[in-house]
Amino acid sequence: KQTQSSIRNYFTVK
Amino acid sequence: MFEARLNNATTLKKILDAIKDLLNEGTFDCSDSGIQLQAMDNSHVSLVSLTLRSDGFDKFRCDRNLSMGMNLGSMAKILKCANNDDTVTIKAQDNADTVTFMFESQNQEKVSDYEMKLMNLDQEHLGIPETDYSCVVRMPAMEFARICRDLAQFSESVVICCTKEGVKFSASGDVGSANVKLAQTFNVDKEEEAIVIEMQEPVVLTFACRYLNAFTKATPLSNQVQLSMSADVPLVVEYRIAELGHIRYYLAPKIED
Repeated sequence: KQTQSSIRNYFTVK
Repeated sequence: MFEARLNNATTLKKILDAIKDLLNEGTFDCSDSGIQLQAMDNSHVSLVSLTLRSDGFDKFRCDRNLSMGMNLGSMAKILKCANNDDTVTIKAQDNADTVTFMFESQNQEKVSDYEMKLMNLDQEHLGIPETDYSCVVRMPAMEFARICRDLAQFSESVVICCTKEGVKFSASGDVGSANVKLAQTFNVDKEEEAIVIEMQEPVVLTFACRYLNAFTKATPLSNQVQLSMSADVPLVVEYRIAELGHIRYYLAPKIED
C-alpha cells in the first residue's frame, strides 16, 4: 500500500 | 513603481491557466530581475515555481522589491477581459494594496483597465536544493499530456520507470493495466518531437495522476516538457516559456507505507 507524501518533507522552510 | 508589459496577452493567459487549478492564490514577488511565484497546492503535495525574467518583458520597471498576493480566480476573471492580441501591462505603486491590469488593443482604439485588490498571504517559502537528478527526460509536451490523461483512466497513480532504453509509464487498477513505453528518438527532423533521456541511474517512482494532469495544463506554453527524477525525491516537471522563463512543478512521490 502506498501513501502520498507531502512536498514539505523534502524542502526546508525558508 | 512597478510596471511590466507584454505585447501579447496570450502568454499571461496561458500562464494563469497553468497554475489556477492547483493554486487558489499566490504571491508574485517582483524585483528588477523579474517576477517569481512559489506556492504549494492546498494539500501540500505539490509545489509550483514560476520564473519570469525581466528581460523577457517588452517593458519592465521595478523600483523596489514588491510582493503582490493575488487571488488567482479573480486574476483569471480579469484576464478573460483581454483579447489574445491585446498588450497587457501590470502596474502597481510601491506599497500599494491594489494592482492594475491595463489592456490595449493593437490599433490602440480600446484601452481598458482593471484594478484588483491585493491580499496579504502568509505563505511558506520553501528552499529547493540543487539536485543532480538520476534521470532527465525531455519529450513532447503534448505526448506527456496524452499519456497522463490516458493512464488516469486506469488508476489514481502512475509508475514512471526510466532506464537507458526508454521511459515507461504504467497504471493498473480494477479495469486492468496499461503500459506506455517511449524509446529515445534518433534523427528526428524537428527538435520539438525528440525524446531525449539522460540517465545516470535507473529510477522507478510512483506519482498521483491527478497532479500530473494538473501540471499538463501548462502544455500550451511549450512544445517540450522536461521530467527530472531521482529515487525518493520529488519529480520536477518543467515547461520552458520561450524567451520569458519557466514553470516548474514539484511533486512528492507516493511512498510505501
